[in-house]
Amino acid sequence: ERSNNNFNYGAYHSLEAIYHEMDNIAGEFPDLAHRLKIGHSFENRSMYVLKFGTAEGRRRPAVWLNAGIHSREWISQATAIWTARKIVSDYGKDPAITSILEKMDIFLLPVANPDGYVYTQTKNRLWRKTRSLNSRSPCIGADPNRNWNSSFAGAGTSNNPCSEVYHGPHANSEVEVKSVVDFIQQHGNFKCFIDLHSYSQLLMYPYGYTVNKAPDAEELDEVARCAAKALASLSGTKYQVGPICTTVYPASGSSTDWAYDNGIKYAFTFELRDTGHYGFLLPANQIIPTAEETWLGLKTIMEHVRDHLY
Amino acid sequence: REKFFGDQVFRINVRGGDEISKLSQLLNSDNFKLDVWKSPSAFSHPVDVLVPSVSLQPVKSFLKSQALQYSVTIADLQALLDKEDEEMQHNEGQ
Repeated sequence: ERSNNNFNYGAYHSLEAIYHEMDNIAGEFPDLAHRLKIGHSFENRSMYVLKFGTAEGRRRPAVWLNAGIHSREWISQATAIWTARKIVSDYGKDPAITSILEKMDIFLLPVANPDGYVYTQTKNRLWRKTRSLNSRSPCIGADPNRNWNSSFAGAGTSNNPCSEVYHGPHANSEVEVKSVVDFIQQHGNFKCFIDLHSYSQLLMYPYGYTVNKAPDAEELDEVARCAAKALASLSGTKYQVGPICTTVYPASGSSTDWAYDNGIKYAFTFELRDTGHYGFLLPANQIIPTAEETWLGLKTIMEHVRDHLY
Repeated sequence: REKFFGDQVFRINVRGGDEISKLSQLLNSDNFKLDVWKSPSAFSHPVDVLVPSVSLQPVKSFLKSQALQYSVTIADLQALLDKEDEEMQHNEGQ
């Protein structure tokens, strides 16, 4: 079964299929990849990450790759599982990823919002939020990218449970968010956090909650520009680069801002391909081209982190 | 499963704060049950909005009255969803 490898990376998959493939990858490369359960969703679905690492040691410098936090952005989850296969395939062959993994571990969470993802496949393709219940409203779910403890309930969020940017009753109220927060805080040595979204072709860095420049904005801008250039080198896909707040709009309580404010200097958000014709419904035949170009951007960032560990 | 028969996605071009402000009136109104796919942004990027079929006419009228340029980027959302679904099922079968 493992040698056949029937998983089609150029197609969208169910949660079960993604988790199965994560297990396959870990099984095929036991010295490099491990599937870890980091928590569960509101509806009690497991949350799995793949940890890629070449050496024992629980506190090696690490990178967190986050995907699928907004469930309807399917290209994010699809890019993530492709990236997982890419990492294990290229280790030992590509000098860049080989040297990155010699120095750091990579943690990849392909489906940060499992309940939302299942809901998009069974009930409503355009669902964005979690599926948690609100005690004072018939509306369901909070925006998991407004629920982090970073200027929680600030600009760009809503206290209306029916809003697509409802921040939730309190920071980390969404168990999916709390699972990631707890893991990262317990680990204590993450140096890089990258969140994959769609769509707009943007590569952004903190802050989302204020127009004030982050202390490391200049360096982050330079890294992001190099990453965007690398990404564009494959198919010419142009990304705009800048801080979240002034590139798009104010967005408080976001994962990237939380990561930065908690000592993870290299914090970025990708908004993946926008062809102008499909929105969130990017056709499956664009998965592999999107993932391939995104990988170049991710590698550029990780190489910089490798060379600038702090 | 929720269906989106007749629903369309508009890409609305906004140039500057004045047009963003006009568009925000529309987006903030509950009357048309709009789903914002890409929000108004600092760089006057286009705004993508899912418009339910029942709201197509009034939204078009509003945009015209405010001289806001737009194009229909997805004319048949349900057709796109059906195609996506078909591809997934085909892949699962294979």
